[in-house]
Amino acid sequence: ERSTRSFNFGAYHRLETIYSWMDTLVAQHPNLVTKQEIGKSYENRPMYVLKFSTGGNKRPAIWIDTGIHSREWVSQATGVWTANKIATDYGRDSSLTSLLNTMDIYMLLLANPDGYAYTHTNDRMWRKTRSKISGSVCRGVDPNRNWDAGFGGPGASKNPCSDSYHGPSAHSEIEVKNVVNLIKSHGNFKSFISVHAYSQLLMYPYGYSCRNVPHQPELDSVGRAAVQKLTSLYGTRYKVGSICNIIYQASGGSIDWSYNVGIKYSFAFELRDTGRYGFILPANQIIPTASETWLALKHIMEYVRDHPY
Amino acid sequence: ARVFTGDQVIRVNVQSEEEIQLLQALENQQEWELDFWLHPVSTELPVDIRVPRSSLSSVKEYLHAHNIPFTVMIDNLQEVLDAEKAEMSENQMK
Repeated sequence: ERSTRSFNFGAYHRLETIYSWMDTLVAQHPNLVTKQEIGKSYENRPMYVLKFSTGGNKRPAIWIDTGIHSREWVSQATGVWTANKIATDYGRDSSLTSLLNTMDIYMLLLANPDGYAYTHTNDRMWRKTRSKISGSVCRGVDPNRNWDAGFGGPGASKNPCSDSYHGPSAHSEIEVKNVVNLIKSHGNFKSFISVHAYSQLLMYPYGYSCRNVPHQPELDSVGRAAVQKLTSLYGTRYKVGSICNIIYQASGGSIDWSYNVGIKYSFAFELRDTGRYGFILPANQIIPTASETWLALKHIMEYVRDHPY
Repeated sequence: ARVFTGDQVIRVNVQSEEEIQLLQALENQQEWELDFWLHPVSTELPVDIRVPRSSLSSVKEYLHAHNIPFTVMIDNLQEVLDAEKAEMSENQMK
């Protein structure tokens, strides 16, 4: 009890601290939260998903991952705060309670555990996985270019030393494969949300092509409404659009894959920096960032709840 | 652990398509080991580049030569990282 109460959500934490905090969250909310290992990382670290469920079997579900790019520390920190928010607001917030009475939420807080550990011990600017690439002295694959969606196309590099190296083949990274296996074996995900940082964007597919997805008008309007809620808290300005149109063509991205396997409500967040810190966002901006992001996340989840398909 | 002493992060608020192309040319060359935190994509978004200390003068020369104005967003990256680390240890002790 005391240990979760004293957990400092306004600070950056090492992987081990976050993993042990997960256990206290589960212990504190045994009827709502379970921790599931979905596999190991390349360096054999467990990958844990927090599942928020009030029962049922393979209910329609919402996926949220943070930290796929390890140096984007505010995304993992936002994930931790959000997991706690969901657990503590269940039973108090009627909208969230009604959502969890009909749907499940899965959260992967450290989607790239090896990279995250490496940013703490060796290279704060590390972004990729830590896999060895045969034939190269360089290591790591950009885990958001490794999905089977336009894999190897424009907007990803074939150079193993590049930060956007797509890897030897689609789903070559075990960290990606573990998520793919879970999503496919579950088969009833209705929304897939991947959280990155930074540049204040809310994006939907496609990244690998600049043509509109069939559901573009709906995704665009949900995105704009969600961002309106986000901006209402502190005035943080976001742009909304498809990955390809709003930033650049990027192939092998996770939300393109999730959309193509039928998960219509697929979005990617690029959280703050609203100022001049980039990836080194001061810890005192974690809670404001997470709080404003929650308003957008909640809007999207409510929309998914109210628009079953 | 890798150190970034003297590395700077510079911000370019691109004004034109031509500037975007000039920055994309920078992106494609390897020897200066530039780390684009925000990529040159549109005049709507800033371009942030972490420049290793060893490449600072060459990069600034390139930008001056092409009349591309820039500001220094982070003057010495290692200082900021040291502060972040100190804060984390303090929190850990708390």
